[in-house]
Amino acid sequence: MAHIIVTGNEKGGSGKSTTAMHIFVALARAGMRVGALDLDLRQRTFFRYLENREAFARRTGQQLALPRRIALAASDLRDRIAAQEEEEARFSEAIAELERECDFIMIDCPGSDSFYSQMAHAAADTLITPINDSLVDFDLLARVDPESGRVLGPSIYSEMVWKARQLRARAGLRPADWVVLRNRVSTLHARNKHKVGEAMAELSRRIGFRIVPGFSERVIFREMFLNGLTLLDLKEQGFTFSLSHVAARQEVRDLVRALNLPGLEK
Amino acid sequence: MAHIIVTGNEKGGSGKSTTAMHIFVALARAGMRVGALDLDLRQRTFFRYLENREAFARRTGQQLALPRRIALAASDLRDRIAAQEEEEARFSEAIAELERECDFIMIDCPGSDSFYSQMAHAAADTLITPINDSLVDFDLLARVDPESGRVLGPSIYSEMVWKARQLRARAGLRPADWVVLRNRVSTLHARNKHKVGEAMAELSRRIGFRIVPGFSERVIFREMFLNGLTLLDLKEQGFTFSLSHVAARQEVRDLVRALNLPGLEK
Ligand SMILES: Nc1ncnc2c1ncn2[C@@H]1O[C@H](COP(=O)(O)OP(=O)(O)OP(=O)(O)O)[C@@H](O)[C@H]1O
Ligand SMILES: Nc1ncnc2c1ncn2[C@@H]1O[C@H](COP(=O)(O)OP(=O)(O)OP(=O)(O)O)[C@@H](O)[C@H]1O
Ligand SMILES: [Mg+2]
Ligand SMILES: [Mg+2]
Repeated sequence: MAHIIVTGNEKGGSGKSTTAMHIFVALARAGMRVGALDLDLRQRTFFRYLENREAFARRTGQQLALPRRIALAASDLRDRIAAQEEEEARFSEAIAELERECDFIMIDCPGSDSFYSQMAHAAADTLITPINDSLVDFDLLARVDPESGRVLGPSIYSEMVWKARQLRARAGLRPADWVVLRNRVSTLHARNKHKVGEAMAELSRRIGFRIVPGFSERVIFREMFLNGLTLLDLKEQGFTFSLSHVAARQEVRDLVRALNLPGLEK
Repeated sequence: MAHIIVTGNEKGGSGKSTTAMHIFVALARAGMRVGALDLDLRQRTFFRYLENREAFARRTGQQLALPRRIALAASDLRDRIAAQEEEEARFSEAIAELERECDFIMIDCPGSDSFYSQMAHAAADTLITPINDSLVDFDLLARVDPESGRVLGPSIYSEMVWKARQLRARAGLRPADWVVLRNRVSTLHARNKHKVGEAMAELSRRIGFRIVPGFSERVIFREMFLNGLTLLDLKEQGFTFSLSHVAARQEVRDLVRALNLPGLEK
């Protein structure tokens, strides 16, 4: 039985693919066998990052950890229900295939509520939701009273997660661990961060997710995309570490530790 | 005939809704009659921003410009082709309705290639594509050679725009003005910005868009979402302007001027 980790957030650009890539590299470097699915079928940011990594390894003759990847195609049946049945079969087969040989399966979701994404949300043992430090992003988790800053009620993405939880419970699986992390956090703007932070804390109590340490806005999280490298790989690349790099590495380690994943050293 | 402005980018979180809101307010303050469609049917960030604005106006007794909005629903027909025909009818009716009384129609697209989004891309007189200062975002416009930094070929979003252009040409409409702007630009990280900038310049020549001044990463672009206000509204709100605010306002003005919209003073 592989432990399934899903990065999900219907809000675009919250950092799902970036988080998926960095968690993959952290797990691989810890000696775990990792499988991967990229459910963002058109953009494929996570798989593109991995293809760049594979190409870099070939070009430089280096060894770089890669996950066992399975590419899923959308069904092109015209009938919506028949298309979903076909996709459900493809999804289950891919999971079964990866579970044979992997300790972990990393699944990156699109910024939309596709059927594949809904299935991944139900299959997740650990669901990771990155969110920008922004009331605009927060609006997809919950509506907030403009005057009191209090949470008024869940909104579209929380409802999606809720539906997935019900499906999961009905399938007799243990509840997922839903973790939310703030991403692209600026080192400034205390007032705005405070507002988002307060609303997050209140919502976490109400709808049952826990908040884990996230990532600051750092160009190192994206500047090596073309080579498929992350800051975790830089030891072998012989780089001199800047202060920002050391801080970034700590952010990734703090996240991985906070995930409490089975089989990982503390 | 209304001039149709569309914010589009399949990449999530590039700044479509933020840009749509600020352009709307700039046009309204210039005395233009503006209509609006929000094609992100689930997230509805743009319409949520406008609903917050309407609520703020009611709460405070203030007058605040609002666009004429039409809400479009997804078709729930099971057959994909029949569903698209239904959506095509709804889209055309909404445009025809708004054209009767508006100088401009502001259409915000989702971060996915929905059928409504495809239609908007063909209907656009001005197509605005915001993009993060990131090779991860750029990957949806074009593939880049990791060693030379040269553009290898168009990718998924460029192809979507291309298809829309062909549809538009076949419908006998004048070519759209495709503008790309960089958003959430940090004041640091010259090397990464240079790489993205070079690739953008090369691609703009190859696939025919022009690059216009964009926005820096500034919390003022998002911190008033709950009240539906933008920095352009702050004059009447009696705020004291910070240096960042003055700079932000100049960024919005520079963008609007660069759009060369009909009927607007230079
Ligand atoms: N911590 C960070 N620091 C700097 N840049 C970041 C960080 N996290 C994400 N980014 C950048 O922000 C943008 C959005 O990130 P990413 O693509 O990972 O989000 P996503 O949720 O997968 O988006 P989508 O909804 O399109 O799938 C990308 O340009 C990425 O490089
Ligand atoms: N220039 C900016 N400065 C600061 N924050 C910004 C800026 N532009 C956008 N943001 C923030 O970045 C996030 C993404 O912006 P936005 O929602 O406008 O993107 P989008 O392209 O409409 O996303 P989606 O694909 O989900 O529709 C939001 O949290 C928004 O508040
Ligand atoms: Mg992604
Ligand atoms: Mg949007």
